[in-house]
Amino acid sequence: MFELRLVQGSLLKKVLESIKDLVNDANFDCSSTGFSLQAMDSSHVALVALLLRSEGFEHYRCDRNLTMGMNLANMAKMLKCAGNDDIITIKADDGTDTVTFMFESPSQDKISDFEMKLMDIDSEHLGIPEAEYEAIIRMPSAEFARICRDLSSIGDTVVISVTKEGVRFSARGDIGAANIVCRQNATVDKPEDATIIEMQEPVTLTFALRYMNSFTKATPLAEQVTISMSSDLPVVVEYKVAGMGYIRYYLAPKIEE
Amino acid sequence: LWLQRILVLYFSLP
Repeated sequence: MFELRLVQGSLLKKVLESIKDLVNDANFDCSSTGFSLQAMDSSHVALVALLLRSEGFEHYRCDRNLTMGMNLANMAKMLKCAGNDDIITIKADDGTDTVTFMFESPSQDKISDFEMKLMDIDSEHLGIPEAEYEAIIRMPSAEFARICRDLSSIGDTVVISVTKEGVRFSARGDIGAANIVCRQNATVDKPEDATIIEMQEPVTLTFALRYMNSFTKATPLAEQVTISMSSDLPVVVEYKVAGMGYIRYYLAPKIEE
Repeated sequence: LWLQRILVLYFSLP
């Protein structure tokens, strides 16, 4: 039997909104560690890794490891039926091919349950080694989303370049070119407004903006985003999930031939 | 010409 209960159900709604456009079907892995997912987009260019640790839930029971294959669009449809203040419980019994989502209003006067069919999904689980990154940028997530959105009206790709001057986001297209430079700014009133750049080596990498824009769907989850880059490695764009885990997006760079 | 690489060039399949 598997059961988890999350009082702040809106977190789960936001998590689904953050991954459903990138991935159609995915296996959720349930273990004593927590509720996790690793899935690639259909073109194998981007990967999303989600971890919600068991300690982060008000109740978490996982008698044995379980993989639940779900269609994310359908799961998002069901979670949309939960109110933002609702408590969400996810339940699956051993040997059944369904999962139940239960939503309780804060005052307990409305309780709904939605049952969804599970799927068998053949998924390739990639081994992602721990890496030391040459440059790590921490910045306000809304600022990063704004930059990706603005640059996608200029071009299809973004060049991200980290030097000791700061981080430069550049795009070029038929109508012209754009450069946005963010400098380190640690002297802000609120830590969530800070931009911190840790650089061992200067790095310049090029990425498809379509994917970056899709990653920024996670912006409502966290005030800050962390972008980790090394030459010729996929970038990691990470959003923390309220002290209980993270969503990490990996994106392969474009290489000039 | 820009070539879009895929993730399996960087990460291993089990």
